[in-house]
Parts: sequence; C-alpha cells; structure tokens
Amino acid sequence: MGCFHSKPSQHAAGYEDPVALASDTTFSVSEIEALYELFKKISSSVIDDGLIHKEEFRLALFKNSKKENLFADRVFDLFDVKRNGVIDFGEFVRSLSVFHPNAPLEDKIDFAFQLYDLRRTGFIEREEVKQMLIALLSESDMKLSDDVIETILDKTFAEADTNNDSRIDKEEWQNFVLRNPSLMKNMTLPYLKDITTAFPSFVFNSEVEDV
Amino acid sequence: NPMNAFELISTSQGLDLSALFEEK
Repeated sequence: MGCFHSKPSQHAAGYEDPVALASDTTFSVSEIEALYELFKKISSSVIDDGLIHKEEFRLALFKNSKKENLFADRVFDLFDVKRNGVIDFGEFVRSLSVFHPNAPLEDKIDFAFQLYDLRRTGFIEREEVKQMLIALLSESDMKLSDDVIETILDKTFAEADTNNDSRIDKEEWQNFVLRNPSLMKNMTLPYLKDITTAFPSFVFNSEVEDV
Repeated sequence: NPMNAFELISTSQGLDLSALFEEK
C-alpha cells in the first residue's frame, strides 16, 4: 500500500476525499478518481451543481431524463443515503462499491433486499412483488394475465417464503438467493474493474500523489 | 412453466446499471 497526500483543491459540494473513500470501499484511490470523471459527466448533464439529480440518473440510464421506471427510482433512492433528493459523490462511490466484482456477496444480497422492500418494512411482501412484476410488464412488450401473475407469485413464494407468512424476510431472501445465484447477476458490474481504463483522463485531474 | 418472479424482475432495464458506464 502506498502513502498518499491530497493537494488542496476547490470542488463542488458533495465532493469527498478519494483517499478517505478508498479506505471505506472496494476501490483504489485511482479508481475513485476515475469514478469522479464519470460522476462529473452525469452530475452536470442537466443541472451543473456537482450532485446527481433524479433526471440526470434517468438520463444516464435511459438517455431520457423523463422516463419513469420504478426500479431506476428505487436504485436512485438507495444511492441517496441522506435522503435529500440528490446523490453526492460519496454516496455514488459507496453505493457503486457494492456492485464491484470483489464486493462481498452478502452486501449485494442485502442491497437487492432493500431494493425490493419497496415500503421499507424489513420484508419483501407479496403485494410488493406483484407491483414490481406489473411495473416490469409495463416496460416490456410482455403481456401476462392476472392469473398467470398470481401463479408466478405462488411459485415464487412457495420457494422463497419458507415460513408461509406471505412475506420474505432477510434470512429467507439470503437462502433463496443462494439457491438462485442468477438473481444477483445485475448486482455485479464488471466495468468497475476497468474503471481507470474507461476514464483515463483521471490521471490529468488527479490531486493525489503517491509518495 | 412459470418463471420465478425475481428472475423476471431482475431483467428490468432500470436495474442494469452498466448503462451508466456507456459513452456519454
């Protein structure tokens, strides 16, 4: 491990020292500086204030700032740890760290649980899963009758809800995911391993010297 | 042969954050 010191600098509100962030996350200092290049692009796309607003998040995901999507909004809300309606750089890095290929599986399972626990009750309820299925169908061309949706829910809960209380608790979720690892596929972003290659300009903007 | 609900849900475009890394 190197020894770092940061040069004094002027940054937008919400900026956090890469050295401090590296000690809290799976990322190296260089990777965090590369992520800052990405963050600057996203956070200046609609309102140039150094913070990611929901419209900017949607624009980055869908190339459309007005496209409403239940899941993208849930991801945004989970990234927005301070719940002030915007994502600052520290929140961006800490949340993305969960998606790193080297992040603990337990963190990924926990993040997905929070994502699907729409009402933040500590349980994934059958009604929530139905709401998510309907939202998914509305964004695709797939059409399923209510009977088919109920059959899918029956099958899913028969497998996941082992104590039969019509809701999935954290432990049931962990066991279910371990039996169905493909459910965690989108919780890992291979890009995060090559982030310094994807954003090489971080080198020119680096404020941290390895001494 | 119905799929499991979460398999379907996990295909949502809103959950695919790799789009964040596409060239802007």
